[in-house]
Amino acid sequence: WSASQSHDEL
Amino acid sequence: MNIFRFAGDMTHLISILILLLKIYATKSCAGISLKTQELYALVFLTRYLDLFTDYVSLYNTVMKIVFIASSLAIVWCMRRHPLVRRSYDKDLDTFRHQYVVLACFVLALLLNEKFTIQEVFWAFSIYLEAVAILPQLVLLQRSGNVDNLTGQYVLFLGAYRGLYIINWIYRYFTEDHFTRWIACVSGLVQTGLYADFFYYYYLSWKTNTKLKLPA
Repeated sequence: WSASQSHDEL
Repeated sequence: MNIFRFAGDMTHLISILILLLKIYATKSCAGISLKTQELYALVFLTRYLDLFTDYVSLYNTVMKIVFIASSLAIVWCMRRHPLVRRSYDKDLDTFRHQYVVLACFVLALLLNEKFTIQEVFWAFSIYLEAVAILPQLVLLQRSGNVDNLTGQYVLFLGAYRGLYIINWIYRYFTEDHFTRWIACVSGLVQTGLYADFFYYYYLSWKTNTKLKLPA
């Protein structure tokens, strides 16, 4: 689960 | 992180703090829909499954914990607190939210970014957040008048969604790979739901009368 693909918003 | 998103998170936090303050200060939850609060708690619990597995930033982690804790605290107060629970108008809060939960889950199974547990639950939480305000709006219509704090609560929630939509537009133009259709479409639907409330809120503010929603 790479950070780029993760949901970086709340 | 851009200013629109940060402002959106802050207005979202303020809306929750307004509710907590109102319940704590007045020891009453009259005019607040428990179902909406339960849906929001479910939204945060299903959206932040990656809380421990995927670290984006300290800010994100702290905010996720704050949102989960505050939404559970509100639900706990309305269900368990001996004083607060008495003022919950059960017979007005009759929106059958279980159907909404089911519909959102089925939609999340069909429409998601990747068919994994985490992604399906993320999509579910996005759809659920779009409709979570419905029981609250129905309750406000039933009870006819909207007291100040509850009105401000919905107002800040609407501001949070509006700022997030501006944030997505901003990111779309400034970041090449940014696409977030599920959140964008669902966010637009959610903001649309608020639009009618905003209209009546603006009218009541302009005519300086108590906010009356059409029955």
